[in-house]
Amino acid sequence: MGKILCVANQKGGVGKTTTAVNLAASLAISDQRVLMVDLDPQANASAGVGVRGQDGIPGTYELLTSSIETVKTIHTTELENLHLIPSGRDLVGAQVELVQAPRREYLLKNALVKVADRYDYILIDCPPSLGLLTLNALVAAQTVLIPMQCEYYALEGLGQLLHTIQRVKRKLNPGLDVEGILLTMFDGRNNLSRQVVAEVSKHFGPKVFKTIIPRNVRLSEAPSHGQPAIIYDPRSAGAQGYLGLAKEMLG
Amino acid sequence: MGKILCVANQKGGVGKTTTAVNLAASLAISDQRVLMVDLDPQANASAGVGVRGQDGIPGTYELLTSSIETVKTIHTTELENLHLIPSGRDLVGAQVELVQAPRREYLLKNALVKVADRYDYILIDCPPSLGLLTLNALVAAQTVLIPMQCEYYALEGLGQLLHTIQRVKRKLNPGLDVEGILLTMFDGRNNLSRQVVAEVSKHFGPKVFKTIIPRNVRLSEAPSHGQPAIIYDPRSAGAQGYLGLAKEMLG
Ligand SMILES: Nc1ncnc2c1ncn2[C@@H]1O[C@H](COP(=O)(O)OP(=O)(O)OP(=O)(O)O)[C@@H](O)[C@H]1O
Ligand SMILES: Nc1ncnc2c1ncn2[C@@H]1O[C@H](COP(=O)(O)OP(=O)(O)OP(=O)(O)O)[C@@H](O)[C@H]1O
Ligand SMILES: [Mg+2]
Ligand SMILES: [Mg+2]
Repeated sequence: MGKILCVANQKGGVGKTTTAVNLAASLAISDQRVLMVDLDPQANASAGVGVRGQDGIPGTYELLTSSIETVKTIHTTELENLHLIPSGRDLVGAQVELVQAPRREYLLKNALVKVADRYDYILIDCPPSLGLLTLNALVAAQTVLIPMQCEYYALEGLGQLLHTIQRVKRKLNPGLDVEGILLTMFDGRNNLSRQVVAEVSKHFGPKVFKTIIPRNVRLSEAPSHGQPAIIYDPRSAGAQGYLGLAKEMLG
Repeated sequence: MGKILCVANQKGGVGKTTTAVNLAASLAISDQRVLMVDLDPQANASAGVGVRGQDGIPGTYELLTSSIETVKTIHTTELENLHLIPSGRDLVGAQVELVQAPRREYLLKNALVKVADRYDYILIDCPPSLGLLTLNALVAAQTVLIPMQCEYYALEGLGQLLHTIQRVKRKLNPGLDVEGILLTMFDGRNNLSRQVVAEVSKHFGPKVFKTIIPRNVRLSEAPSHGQPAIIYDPRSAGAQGYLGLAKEMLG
């Protein structure tokens, strides 16, 4: 049974999608069979692996709001071991549509368990909020990977997220745990970055990944080519960071 | 009657809060009476002007979910001409609580018109989503200021946002217009920044502010001191950017 992991943080722009895409790709080239689930209506993770949200291809919206078979929403990508359930604009409306659905927090979990044994890892990219979509991911997942920008506002939001994870663990998903906190966009030249790293390591020590992802422009260029950075420029500092994270996770 | 302007973009981390805080402060020191409304449960805009969300002080949550008088939610800040309606953690639950409320999209508008004549500008900082909170801001506002990071994913999200603004204009707020698109975190050393500026200017020409905000670490340090950058370090490139934006808006 594959490990289901969600990449979540309600603070915007901290590197959730960049982490989901590049970690998924790094695991895939390390001979792991990986399924990435794009749960963000912005569909950035889908674009990051070159899958444009053409209307008519089923994805996470259909998975949550209809009785479509899970396998019918799975698409291949350029990487052999990496599959994707894409997102689209219609997912924006899902939050409101699902409020009345029975057992609305379990919809994603019930859909993913049907295919979990075909994969070693299932990675879910979450939108920047603690709404029903992220809640579905926290219920479906065994662990949460928390990307955290080395910035002050990102530090402020960490408490709120850990509070929400504990509540989900108590009420909906007792097995939920934190996979780790990943420091992203680290810029060694500025004090703020170093202060945030020191602060997070002090408070969360063992839960913080040893791998720290540097600020690296190749990571932000790669999506415009529809490729993960580890394919677009494998020798870049950003790609090397994510390859290191995959090694650290595989142990 | 003060001009009500919301700072919105569902893409996370593009500089919404940094823009709301520094533009509000720049207008306040240019002798404009300004009210900033923090509509994001993360309460970053509140922290950015030094107002910590202690439990017990009423703010946007009470404004939307109870019959509290609007003036009772207004707090002063270090700057004489800048007032704030703060946010807090309880706002996370508001999205779900309000789904059943009658005329749920007009709650903020009805609350703000009661105090609009006391201010020259009312600036609303929005969370990174197109949910009920942002919808309330789009209905209450006369114009939308759209901060846009000079990055590929931010460019992708612009279409979805403009689509939503048109829908709100048609169905709920016929007077709604785009105040302008503000390019943020511009880094002249990298190609991607220049490409995004060229692309946005080509497609949206007259709607793009001439002022471009550079990437500047003083902007991200200021919130840890609870001050806008124009107070924390007025001569920094970031602060100068926002002072220039205020001048451009005041004409
Ligand atoms: N280490 C890095 N170095 C440089 N740029 C980065 C890095 N990581 C991410 N980026 C860029 O920063 C922006 C924000 O990252 P990303 O979109 O992955 O964050 P997110 O948390 O998924 O955002 P959202 O909250 O909107 O979902 C993107 O334009 C991305 O390309
Ligand atoms: N021009 C800039 N130069 C450097 N850093 C910046 C700049 N503008 C914003 N930042 C920093 O980048 C991060 C994201 O900015 P900010 O929080 O204002 O974005 P946001 O759109 O409000 O995010 P969210 O989507 O979470 O509400 C913050 O840590 C902020 O301090
Ligand atoms: Mg994302
Ligand atoms: Mg913000």
